[in-house]
Amino acid sequence: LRRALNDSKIKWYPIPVGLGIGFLGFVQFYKTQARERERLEKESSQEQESRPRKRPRVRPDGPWQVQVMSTLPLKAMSRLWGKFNELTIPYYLRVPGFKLYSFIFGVNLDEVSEPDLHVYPNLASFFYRTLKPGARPLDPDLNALLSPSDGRVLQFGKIDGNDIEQVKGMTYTVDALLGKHTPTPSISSRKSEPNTESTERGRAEKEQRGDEELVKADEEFARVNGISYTIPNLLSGSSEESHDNPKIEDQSAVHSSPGAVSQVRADLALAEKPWYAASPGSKSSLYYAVVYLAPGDYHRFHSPANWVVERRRHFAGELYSVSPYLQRTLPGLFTLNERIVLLGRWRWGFFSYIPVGATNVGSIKINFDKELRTNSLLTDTAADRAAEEASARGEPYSGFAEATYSDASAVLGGHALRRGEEMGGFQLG
Amino acid sequence: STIVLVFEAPIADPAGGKRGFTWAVERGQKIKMGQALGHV
Repeated sequence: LRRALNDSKIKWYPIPVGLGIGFLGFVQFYKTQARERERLEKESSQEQESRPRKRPRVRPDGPWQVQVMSTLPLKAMSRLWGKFNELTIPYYLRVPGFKLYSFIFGVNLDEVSEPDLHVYPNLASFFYRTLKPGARPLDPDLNALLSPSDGRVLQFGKIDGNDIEQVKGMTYTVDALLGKHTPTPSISSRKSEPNTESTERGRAEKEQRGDEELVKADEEFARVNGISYTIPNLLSGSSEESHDNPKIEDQSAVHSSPGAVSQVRADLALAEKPWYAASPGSKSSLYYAVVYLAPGDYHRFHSPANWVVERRRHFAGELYSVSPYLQRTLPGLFTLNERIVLLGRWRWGFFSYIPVGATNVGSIKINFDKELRTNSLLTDTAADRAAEEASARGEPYSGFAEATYSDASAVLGGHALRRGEEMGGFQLG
Repeated sequence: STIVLVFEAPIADPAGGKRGFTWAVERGQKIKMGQALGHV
């Protein structure tokens, strides 16, 4: 044995790198599985001790790729990706770097408002670039519903009942997408003329505050766009306490007068009826459209019509990729991902606008909502806390944090958006 | 990333001579911000 050890010749061979990476990936996968199994066992034992449950982690079904994805820490990866893309790129690497990115993802640099690419310190700021004025002319027909962004139309159609029609494996219910308790008044009063009484009151209040032009501008906006005043006693200014509704109390961004709060509560109560089914005999229906933004597309989004956004619901979900492939293979993907549901009304009744985040573009920015933070640890902990409090109260967790918008003139009952106006955008990570 | 629009719009009523919402796009079509998705 000693001779064999001493005399035999040792020859070194290189191990293929791919094999090494594969092995590390397998070890990581095995560790994640074991940790997940341990956590679930611990969680079930804790449940026995009837400790209030954390926000339930949704486990989507789907092919093995989806199963693998559902074990990955997607939000953490997204935040890491965002941090990586905020690293400053050396000055002389910026132009070749952004040109390479543009070549790979098909970005049209002629449209970018800033001709000197050195101005963009990192990929995150280049990703959130603006376009030259006039690069996106609006369709001249004022009755047209505009595309909110660059991208590809993945699906569109009419909504019958609660289910959005089954298109290539993609089904989701409207309740799951928008959240239950969506206000019906905005539908029921779709044809009503603006009730002058509440306008009078609004004007009186505003005049007290001496802001005549603002009132006139908002009234003109509502009149020209045929947007009815759906929350009539928004202006009631009733003396009811605005904080006795725990759900609203939790919301970080409630910009409303006490009267609005009482009305929101009334809305919630009214909304017990399913809102999505237009009342029998009405001459309108619900429609939907899905626009997918590819990595090279212009990632700021705009208002597709003149409308008033009344409230927003922030679902702090997961961040699966929303590529067309995963949209086809993971049913109900949009009900899982982090998204902002903006609810409001336009001239024809109910209107909602839902930007949905993804792993690489997890941050959704709404220009007129300063308090909104998406894809942040704060959001997750707030959602977990809300879930625990809801289960402690014995209520089901609604799954979203809600806030309402009001206008300074107190005439529209929400934030007015004009067609083509920039509303916000998606940011890396 | 993706943007979903869910909205209410009138149904065409040929008898009453009222226009309804009609789509102006195809599935899978590339589109630019500001182009029409549909018309009422």
